[in-house]
Amino acid sequence: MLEAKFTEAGLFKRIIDSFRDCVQLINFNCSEKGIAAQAVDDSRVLLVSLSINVEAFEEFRADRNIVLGCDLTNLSKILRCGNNSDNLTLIAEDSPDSILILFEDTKRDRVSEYSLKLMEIETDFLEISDMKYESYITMPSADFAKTVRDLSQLSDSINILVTKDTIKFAAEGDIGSGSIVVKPFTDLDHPENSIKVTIEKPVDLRFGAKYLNDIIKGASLSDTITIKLSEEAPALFQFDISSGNLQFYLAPKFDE
Amino acid sequence: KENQSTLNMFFKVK
Repeated sequence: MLEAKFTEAGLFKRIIDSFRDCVQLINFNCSEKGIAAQAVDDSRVLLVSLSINVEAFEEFRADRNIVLGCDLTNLSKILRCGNNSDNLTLIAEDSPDSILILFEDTKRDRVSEYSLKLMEIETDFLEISDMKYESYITMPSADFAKTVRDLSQLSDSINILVTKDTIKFAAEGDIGSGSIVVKPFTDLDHPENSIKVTIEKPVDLRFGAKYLNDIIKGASLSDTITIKLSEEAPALFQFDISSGNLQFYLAPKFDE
Repeated sequence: KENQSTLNMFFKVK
């Protein structure tokens, strides 16, 4: 049996909202470690990998491995029925064909209960071996989101160029071109505003703006984003939650 | 001309 209780429904809602536009169907794998999920978008360019560790829950119990196959459009319909401040509990039997979603407003003694039908989702699983990256960036997620939104107006590709002391985002299109250059700095009073760059080798990569616009939806989960880049390999964009993270792996574009 | 790569080119499918 699975019983997973979030102190605030808002957290689970924000997690689901962060990737429901790029993947439709997903298997949530529940185990004694928590809840994990992986899905690839239809074009097989963007991979979403979620892990919510046991510590992120107020209460967590999974007696055995349980798979919850969900249509995210339907799941988010139900999640919208609860208030962000409600307690949210997911309850499922060992081999469930539906999941119970319970919202509790503890102040008003109000309980609402929904049941969502589950699906059998057959997907292949991409094995991501420990990747070696050449550049690491940590920066405010809101800054990254604005950069992506601004540059996507110019082109359907965005370049990320990292050198020792500079990160340059650039786009070039029919109407013109644009670039945003940021440099590492440390904000001691507000560490989340700091920009950190670690490089072993400079990288220059190009990504589809459409996919970067999917990724920045994760900015509501975390004040910071960590980006790991390697020449000629998928980049990793990571948002940390209280205990766990949401990762996006994005395949780059190449010049022919 | 630019080409979009896919994840299958980099990761093993299980």
